Amino acid sequence: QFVPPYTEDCRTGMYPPNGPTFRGPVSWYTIDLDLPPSKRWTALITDKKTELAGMIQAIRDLANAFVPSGRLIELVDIMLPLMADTLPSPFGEEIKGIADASGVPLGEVVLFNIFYEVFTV
Amino acid sequence: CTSVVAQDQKGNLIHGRNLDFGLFLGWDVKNKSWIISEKLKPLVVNLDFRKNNKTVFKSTNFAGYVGMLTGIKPHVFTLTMNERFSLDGGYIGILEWIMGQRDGMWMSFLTRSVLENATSYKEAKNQLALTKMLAPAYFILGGNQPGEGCIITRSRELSIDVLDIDVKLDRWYVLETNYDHWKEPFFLDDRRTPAMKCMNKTTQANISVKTLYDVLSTKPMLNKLTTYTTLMQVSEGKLESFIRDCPNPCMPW
Repeated sequence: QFVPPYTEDCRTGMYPPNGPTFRGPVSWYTIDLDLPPSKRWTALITDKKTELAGMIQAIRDLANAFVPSGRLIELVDIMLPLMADTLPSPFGEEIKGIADASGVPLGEVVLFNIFYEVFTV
Repeated sequence: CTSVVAQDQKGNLIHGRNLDFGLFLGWDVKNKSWIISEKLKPLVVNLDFRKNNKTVFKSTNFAGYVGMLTGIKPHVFTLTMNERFSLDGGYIGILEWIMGQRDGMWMSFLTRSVLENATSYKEAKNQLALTKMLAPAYFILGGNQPGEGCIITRSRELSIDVLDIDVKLDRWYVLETNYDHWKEPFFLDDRRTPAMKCMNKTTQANISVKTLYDVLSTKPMLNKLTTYTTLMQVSEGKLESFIRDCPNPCMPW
């Protein structure tokens, strides 16, 4: 258990979650699908604005570590907003609503939402 | 990621998953943690998607991400997706999209649309297996009837394989990490073997939400990339999630 891959004996009695492997519970939010797409995420993003900005900054720092000139982030901020208009409804509008509510540049919110495909690179 | 759909002896389906993300995206030497994984943890939220004031589906998300990685259509089906690596990967899908070929779906928008619109396990399974995508993926789907649990291995264009729960073959659970189930996992990242060992040790007689959480709390299924654990019970329409930590010594992935 103390050499990689640190495979443990099968744990038991871990539920209800507690102790060092449990950082905390997860909050619930309602997403009202009757609202216009651009308004659906506003309440949640207003609550999580700081954490989202911190996450996006970490991705920016990572991109700038690869391309110190900052060109990669510039490219994201110029090109990816165009991508938002090509995304199927309601996703493009929802992403724009998140950018408005959080103050994060639209291109970076788009990047966050297509990260799965991008990350396969 | 580690996703499991298990069928107990009464025929109930239980679905659990660890969402691991942030590999190679920056390591914090001081705290022995992945930078992106740590930034994602405060963004984990449970969402109740409602229409006409009724729940359509529920999910565990990262705030700001409109697609779905983990969700439940209460009393109908449960769905998680795990990352699949392939040379014919998402970047090709993105290039096609930029060139104007837009007949494929972005992975997380497909899962969102299935959770929002599919009205049965069978319909969800068809949509996940047959829709052209921009990137490969594993879809792990649980239904609400005995035998309704499967792993759909997807390339961008095709459904490569579907592995169903089959109690007659003593396959009372299906388990997916990030490797095709008919191949050996990468030897430096074998989370499948220890996970199956713990599932088999649990036995079908004792599988429950609690014991599935035990399996997902055992290293290396629990590792430095694990941001959250979600447990779902389709028959009760219940989803619960927990933000995780992995105390040292702990595998980076």
